[in-house]
Amino acid sequence: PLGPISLGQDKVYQLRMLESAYKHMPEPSDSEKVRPYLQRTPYPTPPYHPQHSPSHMDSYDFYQRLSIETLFFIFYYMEGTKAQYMAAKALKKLSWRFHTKYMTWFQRLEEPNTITDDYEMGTYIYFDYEKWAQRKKDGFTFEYRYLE
Amino acid sequence: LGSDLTTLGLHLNSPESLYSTFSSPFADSPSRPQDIDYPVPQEYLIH
Amino acid sequence: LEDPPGLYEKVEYLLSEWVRHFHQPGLLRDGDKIYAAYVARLQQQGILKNDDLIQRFFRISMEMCVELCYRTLNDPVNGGMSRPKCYHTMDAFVKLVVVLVRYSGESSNTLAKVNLLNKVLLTVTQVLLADHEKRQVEFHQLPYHRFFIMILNDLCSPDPVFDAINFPVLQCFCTAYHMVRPSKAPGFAYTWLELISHRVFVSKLLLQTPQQKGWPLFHQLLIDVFKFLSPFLRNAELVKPTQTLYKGTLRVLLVLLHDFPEFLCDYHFSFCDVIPPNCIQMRNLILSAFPRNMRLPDPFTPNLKVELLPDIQNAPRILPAYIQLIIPDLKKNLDNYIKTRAPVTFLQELRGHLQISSEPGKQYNSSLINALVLYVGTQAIAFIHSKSGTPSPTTIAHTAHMDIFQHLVVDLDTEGRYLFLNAIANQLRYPNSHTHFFSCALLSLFAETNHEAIQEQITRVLLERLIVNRPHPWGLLITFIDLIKNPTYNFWKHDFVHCAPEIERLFESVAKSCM
Repeated sequence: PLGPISLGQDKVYQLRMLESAYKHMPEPSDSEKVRPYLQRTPYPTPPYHPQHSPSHMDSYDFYQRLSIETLFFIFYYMEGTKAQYMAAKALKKLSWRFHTKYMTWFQRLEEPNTITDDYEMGTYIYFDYEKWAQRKKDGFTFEYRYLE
Repeated sequence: LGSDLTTLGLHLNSPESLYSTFSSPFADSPSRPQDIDYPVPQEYLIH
Repeated sequence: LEDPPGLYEKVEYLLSEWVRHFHQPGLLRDGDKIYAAYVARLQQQGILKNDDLIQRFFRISMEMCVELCYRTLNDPVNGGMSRPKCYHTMDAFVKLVVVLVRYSGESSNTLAKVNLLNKVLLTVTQVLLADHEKRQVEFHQLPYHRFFIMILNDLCSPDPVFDAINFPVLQCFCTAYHMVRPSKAPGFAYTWLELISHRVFVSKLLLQTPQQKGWPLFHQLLIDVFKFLSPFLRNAELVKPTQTLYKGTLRVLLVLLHDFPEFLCDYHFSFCDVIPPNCIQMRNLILSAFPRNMRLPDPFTPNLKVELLPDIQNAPRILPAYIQLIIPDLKKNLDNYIKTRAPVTFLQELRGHLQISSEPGKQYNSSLINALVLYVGTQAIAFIHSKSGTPSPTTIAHTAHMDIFQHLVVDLDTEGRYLFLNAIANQLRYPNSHTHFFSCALLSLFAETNHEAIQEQITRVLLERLIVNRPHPWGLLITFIDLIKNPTYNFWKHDFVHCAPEIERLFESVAKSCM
């Protein structure tokens, strides 16, 4: 039974300001660090492509089932985000190790022929970010002090 | 002023908390992991 | 006061030098060295000499970043690239503020850091309000949005220095956000709602701050947005901009309902005080909150014995204190009447205290009605418990408390009674002593009155809360189910239940869902 009330002058002004603000709403990128490598606004894909991310995609289990290349793509192209962190976790689970000096990921190919407290000498594969491929490295010394 | 609140893009039955992926009061879907700035180890900031 | 001659140029030079530093590679590696050298430069330039100059430095810097933003946004050449260009300078300025806060005073001197941050945030709010006032509908929220969100992210990232001043930092932000609340800067309202509901801000304020010290701060910010929306919501026909802000507020409340229901439980009274009575779904959302460790019995359980529920005796927490809303003079007479059930004149004068105008739709002080109803109810519960009883139609009958309610329900006009009945219905929440008492009180008013119009209005107040989309408060459901099932109330015999075919069908459908 209260019925409508007439808006006072101040509320009319506020509504006018709100309407002008409505013309340039905040965008998701306004609240996020600059993403140098991936554009923020999703690229318009054909409607028959999945338009919404799977609901459980921020679960660790989801990342574990991604391919190695996908995990490396996420790690290198989604820098500074939760996705990078989850990809790193999944890679470690798949026995890859991140070398902070060489800024890349290594995986032991076989039991190293020399192991000391500081390093392991052996054959590794590593992810070559420039070539975007895995490459083999014989006789490589994996120094522990550079591990994160 | 009633509306179906399950259509606002929030997983209201999610066992996880909603705030940690809440992207905006004006967004129709939660933030994706690649949208969330995260305190990763410095070494991960390759670029 | 005017800026000293040459200061503007000096700040411009220093800021552009900083922006260059910020964007050069290697900042991550040599950050501390670069910061220390730059701070020394500011000192050498006399910028950090006193508070006044520091404040001017930040104001001029912020104004420059804002101007650059407007020029970039308005320059058609930039097109889609204008936002990253705005971020480019603003992010650098934010980093400068963070560095200066971090390195101001000894690392243990938290006060110096907090004071500096407070000074900067208040300076930025003043720049925002001045810009909002000057540009009016041309005002753009982007530079301020970027500033607040980036500095919050930096100050809340894991860092031993900032971890030590977490709560004071949040207090600074809450003070600043309150200064630019929607009713002060409506052109900033969308961003403002985005800022206060940001995941980092919400988790720090509601979850990570010990002893719930952040709750009152967040409560104030929500009150700010409810107060801003209230007159628009009262008229129900929302234009798109208002509806967008309303929907955004609903999303924020849904996150709180899902993750922080206890916060909504504690502050429900003051939220319902500022939400207009016709904003039923938003109010239901708040009233539906219940503690996460509580399991609600299915309200449709046949012969549910509410009085036997384990939690039904517990008094819910009501924050902030509401009793001061009852003017002292009225409270004295009220206490006296509750104690002595006299004089009868008190009842006759009561409406006069509640009525504030004769203008339809604005006749009553609804806050006072809400506070009065809650206060009388809590006194009644205490009285019943003192007799080791529990609320029931018999234990609450013929008491001073019900005298007051029965008098008001008859003495008030339709508008006043609507507010009064809403004040009671707003207490129908999860199982607790208030829900129990007010459910009994409402049904008792229905049973005791011989005015069919009053019974109809009680039914309307309950029904309008039930026919909106979910969620529905547990206490509302059990009250309505009792009303339509309990033969004491003779519900189905009333004419208003059959006043029109669609109303009859509505009751039957609600009754069927209840059965």
